Formats: sequence, structure tokens, C-alpha cells
Amino acid sequence: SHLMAAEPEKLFAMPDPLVQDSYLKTMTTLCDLADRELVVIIGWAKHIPGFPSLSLADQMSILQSVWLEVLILGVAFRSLPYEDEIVFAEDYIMDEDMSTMAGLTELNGAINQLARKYRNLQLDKEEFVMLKAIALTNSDSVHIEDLEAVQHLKDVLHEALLEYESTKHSDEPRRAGKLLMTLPLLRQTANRALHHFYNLKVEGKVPMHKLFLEMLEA
Amino acid sequence: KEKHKILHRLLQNSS
Repeated sequence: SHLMAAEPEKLFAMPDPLVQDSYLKTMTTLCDLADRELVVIIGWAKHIPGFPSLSLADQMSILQSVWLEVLILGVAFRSLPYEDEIVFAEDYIMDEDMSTMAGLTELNGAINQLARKYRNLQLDKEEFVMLKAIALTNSDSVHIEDLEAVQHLKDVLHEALLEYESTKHSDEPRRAGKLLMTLPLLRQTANRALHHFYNLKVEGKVPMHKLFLEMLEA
Repeated sequence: KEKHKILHRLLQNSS
């Protein structure tokens, strides 16, 4: 219930209606949305029980390594009601044709694969918020100093997931495991996204806000 | 160097 209450309000992409649709416009819209999502994710992390007690350095290392996983898990969850469409925001839904035009076939394909897994599992919101918090604490950053504290946080969230599943889905004894086994695909997809947007940064054609740039560089 | 990061500032803010 704590995690449910910590769920942030949804953001809107608000693509500029005065600019004609183009590859550049799509990327600009996505990068602007990602920058605002980052602010929200950082604020959300502070509400994860135990996270603010970590050292500031460890909080930074963790967020620098998992922010895209958290962001993409959110996109996959939003996309659940829309078959084969990626809901970056309620006002920015990409179908396969749009993905092709935006050069996002591979990335959106991966997000779609993830969303399909969650759709098949009929992932509920409680599971989504717990999985997102677990993804946060499951950072394998080599820069974490107090590994024990992070492990404790992960254990507490893992326990919460197991407890939830044993009461809400007692007919599916392997459900928690199935949910956790989606995390490798989430990390793989986040890495794919990172490469895509890092290459965009290197090309230098798409305007990017400072926080987004900083996190891409990290 | 880390202290100059926006992430650092956002984590330090109380809200």
C-alpha cells in the first residue's frame, strides 16, 4: 500500500502541434518526456522505504544504473491494454508503422515483447509497483558502497512480493518467480534504449535537456 | 564532481 501511494501522477508527452511530424520531432518529444520522467522517477525513489536511508552516493549510483529500467517498466505497464502499441504517454501512443518511421522498430519490439509477457501474466498494479521497486534495488552497479544495505532493501521488497502472491494468487505458486524472471528482458531492453538515445546524443541533432544528458552520460 | 550533478541536487531536495 505504501508503494501504491507512492505511484506518481501520469505525464503527458504534449508534442508541439505547430511542428510537422518528422523523425526529429518524434525524438525531441521522447527526449523531453524522458527528461520529465526522470524528475518523477527520482522523486518516486525517495518514497521507496529504506531508499532515502542509503548514502547519497549509493542513491546516485543506483539511479544512474536503473533509471531506464524503471522508465521502460512504466511504459510496458501503460501499454498493457493496447495490443502491439507502445504507450509512451496517454497522448503519445506508437503503433508499428509509427515505430518504423521513428527508427524504433527494434526498441519498440523489445518493449512489446515485455508488455506481452506482462499481459499474459495479467500483471496487476500491485505487482507492477513492487516489480518497479525491486528493479530499482536490483541494480548491479559496481559503484555501490554499502552492498549489504541495498541487499536488505531488496530482501524486504522480495518478501513483500512473496507475501502478496501467497495471499492474492495462491493458486499460482510460481507466479512471483515468473514475474522476477522478466527482469533480464527489462534490463536488455533498457540497454537497447540506452544505446539508441546515447547515439542520438553523439549525433547531436536532437535537443536534450540537461538531466537527461547527465543520466545518459552516467 | 558528483556534487555538481542535477541528480545530486534533486536527491537532496526534501520533497
